Amino acid sequence: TFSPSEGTPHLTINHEVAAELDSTNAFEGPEKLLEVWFAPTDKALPTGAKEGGLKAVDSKIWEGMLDLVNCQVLSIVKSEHVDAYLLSE
Amino acid sequence: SSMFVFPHKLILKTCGTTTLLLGLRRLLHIAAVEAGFPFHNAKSLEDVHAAATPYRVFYSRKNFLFPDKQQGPHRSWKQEVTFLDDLFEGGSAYMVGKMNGDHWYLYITSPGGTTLTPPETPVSEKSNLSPTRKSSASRKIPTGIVGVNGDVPAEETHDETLEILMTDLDIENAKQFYLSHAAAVANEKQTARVNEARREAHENLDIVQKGTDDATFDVFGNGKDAERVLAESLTTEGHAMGTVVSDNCGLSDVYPTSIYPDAKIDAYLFTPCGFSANGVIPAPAASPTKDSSPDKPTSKAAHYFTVHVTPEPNCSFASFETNVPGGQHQTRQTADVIEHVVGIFKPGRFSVTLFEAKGTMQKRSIYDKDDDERRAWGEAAKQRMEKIKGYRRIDRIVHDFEDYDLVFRYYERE
Repeated sequence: TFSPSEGTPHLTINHEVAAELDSTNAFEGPEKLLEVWFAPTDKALPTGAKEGGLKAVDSKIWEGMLDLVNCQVLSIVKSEHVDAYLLSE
Repeated sequence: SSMFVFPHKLILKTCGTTTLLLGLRRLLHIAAVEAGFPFHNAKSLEDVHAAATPYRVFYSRKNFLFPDKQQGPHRSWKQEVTFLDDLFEGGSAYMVGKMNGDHWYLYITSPGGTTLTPPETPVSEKSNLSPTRKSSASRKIPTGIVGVNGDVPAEETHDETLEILMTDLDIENAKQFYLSHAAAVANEKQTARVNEARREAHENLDIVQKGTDDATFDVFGNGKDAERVLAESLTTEGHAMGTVVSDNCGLSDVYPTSIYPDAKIDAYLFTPCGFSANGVIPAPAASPTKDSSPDKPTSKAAHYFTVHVTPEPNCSFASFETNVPGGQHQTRQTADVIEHVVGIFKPGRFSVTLFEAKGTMQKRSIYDKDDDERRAWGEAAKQRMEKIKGYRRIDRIVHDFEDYDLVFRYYERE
């Protein structure tokens, strides 16, 4: 058997957004997928990049970008190597 | 929709009528201003147009079901490509698959690309330029210009992305992605997580309503009021139900905790239907190789998967995407993962795109095999992809990019 270790990701729920969602008018399943790389790996960040790179950016800052996309943050799983945002829509 | 933020890259996958590309300029600006990535299209970070220079960019999607209802540049592939071409230099656009079928689109820029225009004018020279020379073209963002600190460790360059796009979902099977069905399942099985969450929240609410403020502090530690407690009990529902669905439909078993003890799935069931889930999969301890010593550090890489489901019969669709390497960490082959996922949704047809950085095969966990064995392993894995249980493989299209191999496969139910 295994037990979670210190590396277990941590979940945070955005209750304010999660309460109001209604998918009644959803009609389009296929998604758009964008990947933007700023370095070939997380071990090879370019000179000048802050420690942690994009992960150092506060989630509130990303929310501003997501407003332009028409998405809101439902919850976030934060881990050492990647932060996973579950979004509305 | 989902977003994954790594130190060196960001992945944004959005559903419905979202305007994903409209957030791209802001994303590049944030990368420059907030994360400190180099920029070459402005004099200073004070310039609102300052945008970090990406190493490379991918944009892809399946053909939309209702393109006329899309917004911004998303009404057609042509408009999307125009938008991206206006922003980046050296991009290439592709359509993969049957034009009169379930084709797939890809836009990709080339790292250190051969089609790059000369570097931007140095800042010191730019200050002497007249405003008229700052044309829109000068705002274009070259890609692939990255000053890397040191060499890229070979073991870290493993890069593989699997995407399964499924349409025409089995109607009966799709019912499990409706709230009414999930609630019934939760009640029938006395699903612990939902009931515990509800019970705990309501018990706490009782305490608050009785005016025992001290108890409130005991429970929450920050003195939340009754309304907030109630809201919490309600808004946890989507996540709690998402967990029920995730466990019940078999999604939680794609990367089981018996192999990935630190895996975390964040799932949400929409009202009245629809489902989204993100999984973060910290790598398990690497198995020892014949050359390794007990003191050798194990791999710390983390991977992800993401699932989105639209179950309504008129537009049913499900997607699954992951960068967990197939066949690595002693886990199942890619074909086994596909079979598992397809078994969850039972689509009438689906496409699979597998993006692999060149040389990925050499970096798989079959580390102690020689070249012949590795080739045989790769050939066997390829053959397995041809035979997904219950489906007939219709198309197989291979694209050989500069540093990636893309294999597109399309299947229909037998």
